[in-house]
Amino acid sequence: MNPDITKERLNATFDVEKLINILDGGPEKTKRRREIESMVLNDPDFKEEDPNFLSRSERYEQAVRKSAQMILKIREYGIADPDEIYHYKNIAMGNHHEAMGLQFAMFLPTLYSQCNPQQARKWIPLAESFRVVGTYAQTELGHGTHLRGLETTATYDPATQEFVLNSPTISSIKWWPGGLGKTSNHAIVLAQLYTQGNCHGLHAFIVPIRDMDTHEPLPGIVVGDIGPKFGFNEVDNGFLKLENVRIPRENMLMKYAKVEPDGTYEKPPSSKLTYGTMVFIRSIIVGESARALSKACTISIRYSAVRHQSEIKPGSPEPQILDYQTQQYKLFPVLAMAYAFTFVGQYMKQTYLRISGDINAGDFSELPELHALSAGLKAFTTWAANSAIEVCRMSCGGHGYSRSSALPDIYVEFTPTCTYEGENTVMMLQTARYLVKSYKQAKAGQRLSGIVSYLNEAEHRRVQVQPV
Amino acid sequence: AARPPVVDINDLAGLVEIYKLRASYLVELAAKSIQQELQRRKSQEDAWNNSAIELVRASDAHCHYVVVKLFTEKLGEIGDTAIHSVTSTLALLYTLHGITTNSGDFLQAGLLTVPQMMQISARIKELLCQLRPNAVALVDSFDLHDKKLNSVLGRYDGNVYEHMFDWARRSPLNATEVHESFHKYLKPLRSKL
Repeated sequence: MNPDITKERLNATFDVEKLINILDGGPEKTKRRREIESMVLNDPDFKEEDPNFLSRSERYEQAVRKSAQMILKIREYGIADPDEIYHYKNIAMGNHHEAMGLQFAMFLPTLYSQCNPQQARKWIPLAESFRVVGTYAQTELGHGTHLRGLETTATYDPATQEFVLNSPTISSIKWWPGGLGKTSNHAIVLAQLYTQGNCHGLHAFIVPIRDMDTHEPLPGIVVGDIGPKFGFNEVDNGFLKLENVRIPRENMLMKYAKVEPDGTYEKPPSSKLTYGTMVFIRSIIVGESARALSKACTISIRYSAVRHQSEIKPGSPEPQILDYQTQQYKLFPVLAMAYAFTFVGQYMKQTYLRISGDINAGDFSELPELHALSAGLKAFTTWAANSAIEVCRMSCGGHGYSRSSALPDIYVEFTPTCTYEGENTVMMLQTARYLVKSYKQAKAGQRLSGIVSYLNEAEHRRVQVQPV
Repeated sequence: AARPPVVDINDLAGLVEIYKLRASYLVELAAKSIQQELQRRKSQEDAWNNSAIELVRASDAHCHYVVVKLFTEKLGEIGDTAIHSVTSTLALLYTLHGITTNSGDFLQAGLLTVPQMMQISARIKELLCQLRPNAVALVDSFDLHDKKLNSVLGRYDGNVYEHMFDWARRSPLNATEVHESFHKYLKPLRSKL
């Protein structure tokens, strides 16, 4: 053990184990998390080559191998709790993402929430047995957060009771979905629904894209990897071009919206139904900000404790760089932010779990505020964490530039959170829409509830502050 | 001009309050910007787009307020005295640092004065010294296993340099003492010069 870092730990004024328990949510949670992590740490199947020393193709292959092993082992151990699955995967994947991430994060959850009973009976067993490996294809080459702008079309043909899917332009090619390039054999494709000559907006369709045995692309399907990226080397983010691909009517997800055999369209009961999923994913991203920050400042603060550099008093030994005020001023606010975002992440998750029961019971009353808050906090925390990780990397000097530090990996794997699941500026403007609406209600004398109720006070405060 | 509310820069609850006032101030600014655009006969959409900068700032301030509020509330749940003390220091640093990095908002809204800003900067320096003894313990509390961190610089045992050297020696470029490019290009180059 390095003597400097030993000395640092002896100086602590609190019990580290107790704080670990608080961050985990209790001693039992800590114990269980460590049990799960040790399952991976002691498992020879997860021995791997350092990804930094592998080619892109080798990295993808290693990630697919690990994904396949994780699936088997998680079942073998009977790990079912989402948090525990997360701990298992997190330690197995290290700083990198899972090749089949979207199967779990988007494809399966969408089947669970949007299949009607018949569809559920057919697709869920196939997906859970990995006969069907799926992804979620929404974003297009030329279109992203603005869903109404998506161009992919699904036109209903009553004569054959099929939908015909097309990518009418280059900008409509699906682009980015993880696992789409080489891994998946199905995709849930979001397309503008046309039936009886009318467009009914975006709907979800299950589209087979590769043969389930040969894995060859099916007729009318042009699919592949979008090429090397800043990071996400383990993931085959892909492109998908649809050329008159026909799928049966039953492949449109019909738990809410429906198309009858004759082409009649039936609207979903509420447009807010997809809000719940968005709020859930964005709440998870807030937690990701905290985790990325905690990694970055662990690395930079421990390194700053063992590195000695130049001098504060002439002739005296080189001090630890953590003793320089400038180094503290770089790193300690980031450390404080990591804690702040950890607690916010816990709050968002608890709040979502608390009201998701209401959502399922059809009570959407709290959803607008939570939707606005989760959008804003996703943007706020990911932007702040993104630049803070760079501060940590820079504070390690040249060694922060080496991949051995893991800081470049942490940065490139985290920075996409600023753009996916809603580009941050758009997220901020979504929150602003809610704030301005609330402000107007307050000005009209309406009592606001929830976290924006302070806008009522603002009205009151201004009266106080102005001299009469 | 309005007198700024009296603020004790060590009182987290009071600081949360001025974050809230900053948020409401910026929301009001954004709403007024839209109003002015509408009075200039702009459409609702154009008025909104021409106020987007204020709108993003308002959202940012709202979220910042939520974060400091939740952080402060979390402290109330921490029973252990020593941990309460160190996390309170973190919360105060986060809150004051947020004020100094957004000082324009707080000054423009009349929530703080320049002398108060100076006090806050001095207080931040004190908090850095207060945190210094616990810095490593605070990152240890994230309990990140070396395998999860996968970082030579951030190893738990702090033995950075020897492991950095080991790591470098495993680089594929070092698979042979002499890389094949020497024989293919550098050596022939000499014979041509």
